Amino acid sequence: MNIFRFSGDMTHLISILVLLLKIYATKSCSGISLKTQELYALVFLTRYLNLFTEFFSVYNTVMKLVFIGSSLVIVWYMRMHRVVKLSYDKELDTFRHYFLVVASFVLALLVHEKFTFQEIFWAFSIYLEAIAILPQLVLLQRSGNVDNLTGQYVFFLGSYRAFYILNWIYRYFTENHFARLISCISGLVQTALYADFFYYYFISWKNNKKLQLPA
Amino acid sequence: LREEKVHDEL
Repeated sequence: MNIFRFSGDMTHLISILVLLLKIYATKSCSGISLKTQELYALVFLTRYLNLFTEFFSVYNTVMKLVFIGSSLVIVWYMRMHRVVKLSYDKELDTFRHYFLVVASFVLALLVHEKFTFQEIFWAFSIYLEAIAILPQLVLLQRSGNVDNLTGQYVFFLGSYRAFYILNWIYRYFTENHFARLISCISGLVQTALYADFFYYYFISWKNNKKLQLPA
Repeated sequence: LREEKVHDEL
């Protein structure tokens, strides 16, 4: 464990707490893409298949349970909660995210570390996470103005993988055997997808204006 | 020996 990875995990945790705060405090999920939340639940469920077979540390296991649990709770809130589900932007959140799932699975069948059940699903979860934010970014552009908590949620979610990239660079120089090409390339793609959001987020912060994404 | 790959990251 290094400071970059720990910072990345904490930033990821903060993004989830901000999202839970927004939904719980405002009893609204307007501006949040249910499809992105469903994709993230799938990402965690397929990535942590080794949850009960490989033990690394209490921290590792606890964080996996937190990520799986929170993503399922958020999906439940947005689908089932009698008040929250009324504020879901159903007509705006129309990204066909099934294509993202199929594309990631096909790519995982082609590019993986080993052709084993766990490795295929691990690679699938890495590829899917890289593009899971697309429905959310599209929804933000369509819904025009972004409320603060939603903007902060996307900002922290985008930042965490950037910390992981620093972690991979650090591990590359400190651990001779470290080789994790799949994560590095997917992580770069994932962070790059947030680039324009970060730009508009920084502009709105600098000018102290509401975050506006161009349609 | 191919190093055993461990997914120790989240």
